[in-house]
Amino acid sequence: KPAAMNAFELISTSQGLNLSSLFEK
Amino acid sequence: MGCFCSKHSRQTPGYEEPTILASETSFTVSEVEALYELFKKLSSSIIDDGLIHKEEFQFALFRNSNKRNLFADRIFDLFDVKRNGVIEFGEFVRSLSVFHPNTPQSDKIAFAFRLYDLRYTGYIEREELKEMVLALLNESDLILSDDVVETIVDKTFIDADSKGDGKIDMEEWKEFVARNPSLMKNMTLPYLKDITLAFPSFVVNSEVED
Repeated sequence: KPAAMNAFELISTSQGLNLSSLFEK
Repeated sequence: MGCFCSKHSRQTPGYEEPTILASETSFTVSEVEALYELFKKLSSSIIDDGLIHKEEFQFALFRNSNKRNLFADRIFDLFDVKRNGVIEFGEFVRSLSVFHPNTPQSDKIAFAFRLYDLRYTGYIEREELKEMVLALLNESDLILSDDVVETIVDKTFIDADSKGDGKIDMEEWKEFVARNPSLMKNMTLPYLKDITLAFPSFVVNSEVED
C-alpha cells in the first residue's frame, strides 16, 4: 500500500507533522 | 494582598497583546488568551523561561525531548520566525493560525511548500523529496527497498513537476495539491476552534472581553 502512495502522502503521515499532539494534556 | 491575575505574570519575553494577535490572525481574543495557557505549559516544561525551546517542542510532540525528527525540526524552524532558536508567544500564535480551520487554504498550501522546501531555494527538489521520504521511513516501521523509494519519488515528481524542469515550484505545488487535497489534511487542526474549552483557565485570567 505505501508503495502506491505518492511521496507527499507518505511524508504527511509523519508524527512530526501531527501538531494535534501539542494539545494533549 | 496577592492578585493572581495581575499583568505582572505576563511580562515574559516575546509576550504580545492578545488584541493585536487576534487582529492579525484567525483567532479571537479569547482563543489567543487560551493559547497563552497552552504556551505557558509548553514553554515551562523543561526550561521555565516563557519561550519554547526545541527540546520542549519535541517533548510536546513525542513525549521525548531528545527525539530528532526532520519534520518536527522543520515546523520548529518555520515557527521560529526570528530564527533565534526559540519560539516566542507571538510567533507561536501567528504560526498556529495557519492551522486554524478558518484560515484560507492558500495560506496552508504556501506554508506546506515552505515546510518541504528544505534548503529554502524556492523549489522542492527531487533530492529533498527523497530525503523526506527516507526520514519518514526512518521514523516509522515501514521498510521499503531503495528501488521502491526511487519509484515513489520518480512517480510523484513526474506527476507534480508539470513543467518538467526537475523541481517543483509554487505554481506546480498548488496544482498538485488541488489534485491531491488529502495532502493538506494535517494543515488544519479542528482542535483550534475548541481551544477555549481545552484551556478554560483563561476565563479567570482574561483581561479583555471579545
